[in-house]
Amino acid sequence: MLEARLEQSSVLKKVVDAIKDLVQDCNFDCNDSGIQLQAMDNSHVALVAMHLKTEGFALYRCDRNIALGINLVSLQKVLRAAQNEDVMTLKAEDSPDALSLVFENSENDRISEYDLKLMDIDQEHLGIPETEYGATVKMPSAEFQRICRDLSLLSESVAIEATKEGIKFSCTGDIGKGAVTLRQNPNVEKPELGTTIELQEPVALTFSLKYLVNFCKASGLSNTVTISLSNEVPLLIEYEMEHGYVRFYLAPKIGD
Amino acid sequence: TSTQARLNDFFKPV
Repeated sequence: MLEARLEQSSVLKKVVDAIKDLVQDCNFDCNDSGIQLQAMDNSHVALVAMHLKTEGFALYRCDRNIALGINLVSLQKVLRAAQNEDVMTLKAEDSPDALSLVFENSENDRISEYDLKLMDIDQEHLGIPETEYGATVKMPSAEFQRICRDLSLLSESVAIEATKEGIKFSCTGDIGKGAVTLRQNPNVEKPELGTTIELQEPVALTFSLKYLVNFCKASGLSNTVTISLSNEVPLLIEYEMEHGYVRFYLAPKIGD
Repeated sequence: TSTQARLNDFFKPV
């Protein structure tokens, strides 16, 4: 059986908020490393991989691997009933047909109990190879969100070029073109406001801005975002949490 | 014009 307690319901609420517009039905795989999820959007262009590690739970017990088939819209309806500061306890039997969610407020004078029906989701699981990326860029998540939003008003694609000078986002559309260049600037006082680039080799790839804007819904999970690029491979965008992460992979647009 | 690749071109099912 599974019994997992989060001190703050906001952890799960924010994760579901971040991915619910990209994927609808997914398996939350519970095992001794914590709760993991991997799902692709309908067009198989983007993939989200999430991991809430065991250390992030006030209490975590999972006797055997359990796959919780969940519709994220339904889960979000139940999570709306949890206040951010409520303690949340998830419980499920082995091969469960429902997930029990209990929310307790900090004054300990309100306890809410919900059961969410589970689904049988037969989803192909993709093997994501360990990759040495040509360029790894760390920047403020708000900065990346602003760039994607601004450029998505001009075009549906963005060319991303990483060189030793910096990272350049450029696009061309019907009304004109635009480009944003961020130079390496490891802000020493406030590192989370800096932009750092590790470059193994220069890279240049084109991606759909619609997906990048969607991924940026996860900006609330972390002040910084790490963007990993290599020529001819999917882009990796990672939002690190204290005890876990949400990662997005996006296939590039090929040929010009 | 560029064409949108799919992840199945890069990641194999396990």
